[in-house]
Amino acid sequence: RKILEKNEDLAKLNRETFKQKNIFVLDLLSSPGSGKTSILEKTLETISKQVGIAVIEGDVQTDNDAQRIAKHNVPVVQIITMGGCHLDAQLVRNAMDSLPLDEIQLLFIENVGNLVCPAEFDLGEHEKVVILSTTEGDDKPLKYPAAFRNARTCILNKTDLLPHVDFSVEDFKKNALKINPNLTLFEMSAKTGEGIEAWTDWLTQKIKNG
Amino acid sequence: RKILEKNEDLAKLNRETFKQKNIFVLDLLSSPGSGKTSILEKTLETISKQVGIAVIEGDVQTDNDAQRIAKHNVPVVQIITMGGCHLDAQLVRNAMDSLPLDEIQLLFIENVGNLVCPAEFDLGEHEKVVILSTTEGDDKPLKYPAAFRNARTCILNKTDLLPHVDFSVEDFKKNALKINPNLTLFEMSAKTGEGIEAWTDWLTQKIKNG
Ligand SMILES: Nc1nc2c(ncn2[C@@H]2O[C@H](COP(=O)(O)OP(=O)(O)OP(=O)(O)O)[C@@H](O)[C@H]2O)c(=O)[nH]1
Ligand SMILES: Nc1nc2c(ncn2[C@@H]2O[C@H](COP(=O)(O)OP(=O)(O)OP(=O)(O)O)[C@@H](O)[C@H]2O)c(=O)[nH]1
Ligand SMILES: [Mg+2]
Ligand SMILES: [Mg+2]
Ligand SMILES: [Zn+2]
Ligand SMILES: [Zn+2]
Repeated sequence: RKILEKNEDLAKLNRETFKQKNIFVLDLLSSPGSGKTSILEKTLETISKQVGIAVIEGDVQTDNDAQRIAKHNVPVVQIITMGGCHLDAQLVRNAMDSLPLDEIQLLFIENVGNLVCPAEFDLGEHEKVVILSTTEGDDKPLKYPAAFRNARTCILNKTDLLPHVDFSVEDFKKNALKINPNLTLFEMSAKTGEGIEAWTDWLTQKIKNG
Repeated sequence: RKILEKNEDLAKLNRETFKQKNIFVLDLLSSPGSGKTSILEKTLETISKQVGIAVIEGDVQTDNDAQRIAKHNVPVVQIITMGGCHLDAQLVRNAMDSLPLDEIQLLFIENVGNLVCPAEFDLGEHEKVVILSTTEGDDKPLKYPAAFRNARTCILNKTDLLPHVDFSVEDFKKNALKINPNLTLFEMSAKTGEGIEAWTDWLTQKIKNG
């Protein structure tokens, strides 16, 4: 429990910094390959001209994701955990040192692909966003509840694949809201762009409200 | 490190029991929703009449997967980790107590859906099998290397979705064999049954060789 307490203290520090600099911060959680980076790329294509955005990438190995983000000309830092299964507030605090915080209004933290441990670690974010893809099964909110319980927003991604998978959007919603009745739900396809606008509208609204 | 040492000792005990009872044991690893249970169901449909099979299921919450397996009339035990992100040798040893080990030739352990931590814990199995679905991306062996390095066999599942995703089977194979040149690779679709026969032939061969 000592680890979580120490993490809480650092998360508070991060949160104070974000508040002072007026930066809206989201921590993106999902299984490997649900589409975190693809959704970020689509988001940057849509609003990075109007909003100062930066990204902190977290991965076990490689800087593949940071390279994908860098192509969109926004500040990005890659954290490589060397086997660690989740980001923590210390790793994020270190990464913040390399970001031009005064120029940023929106910071995305893409966590390590893992639906279990990252849900337990506060990074100092405003909220966690859990992403599930239609190819993983509609039972996942019940089987991996912490990520859905500790998030405030949930994105169902890869809706373009619905015709080809046994996934019930209705059952998924029932299961997700059973675990966390306050979840804000978005449905989208990072591939076709469908549903991205509702998400980017929500983001710009959140930034405006501060 | 103490945790891994204690786990090693218990894994040895498990392995001795499996050797005495002449049971071939596989530990199935994957992200959430890659198709571990679906592949097991297809496998049971194909060979559970010729081979004595049992299943140990590992999940954070619910016994959904054990219920799916129980429909195929084979012995199954559900381990609920209550938030733990991986199975360990102790949990498996406890579960073994509820299985009719003398009637079993093949034991599957379906691990918690997580491509990071489960790769590090020896359960006493003969080998780990890592499952990746075509919907997760062909870069995953590089990004989550431990699961591919510590497995001997790798299944690419959901090949029926290949026409609808940006997944290169060639790049995937290159990436997987870069991390572990000794991997035995299978390609299949648990939905259509394509490729299942090569896998069940391999299983019956392994059981025969003891
Ligand atoms: N069909 C379809 N494929 C998608 C969609 N979004 C992402 N993908 C594909 O899904 C795979 C994984 O996408 P990524 O964006 O790398 O996923 P991620 O969550 O960032 O993965 P990690 O960071 O490695 O955990 C890639 O092959 C993408 O092309 C979508 O909306 N529809
Ligand atoms: N199209 C397609 N869907 C599949 C295939 N295999 C599994 N699925 C679907 O993928 C989803 C997840 O399958 P599961 O078998 O529950 O996956 P799992 O790895 O056991 O999931 P967890 O135990 O929860 O981590 C379900 O909706 C299945 O119907 C396949 O080969 N093709
Ligand atoms: Mg990514
Ligand atoms: Mg399963
Ligand atoms: Zn973890
Ligand atoms: Zn873990």
